Amino acid sequence: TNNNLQKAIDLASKAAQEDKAQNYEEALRLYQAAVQYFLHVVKYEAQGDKAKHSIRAKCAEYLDRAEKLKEYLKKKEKAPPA
Amino acid sequence: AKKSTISDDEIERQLRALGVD
Repeated sequence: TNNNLQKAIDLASKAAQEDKAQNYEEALRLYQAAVQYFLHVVKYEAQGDKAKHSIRAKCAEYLDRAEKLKEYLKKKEKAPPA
Repeated sequence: AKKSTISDDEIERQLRALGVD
């Protein structure tokens, strides 16, 4: 059943929406959740090597974006309250 | 050079690093 894959794709597209809407906390949470599902699919649900390769590449992309959001949020928190 | 794809373990590690606040 590829509902985990579908779930991962849904989460990733929601994350991108929140990201665009500048809801970075929400986007960060959703990117993490999406990668968790993608990772589960790569590890436990048989996929062709090509599919695994592209899922891992997606994970790397989302993780990179999530890290940037996390950095931004940390810095923003430190910024003196307006 | 061929873009080296990230490994499952590396993904797992980064995910954990992210989650840790």
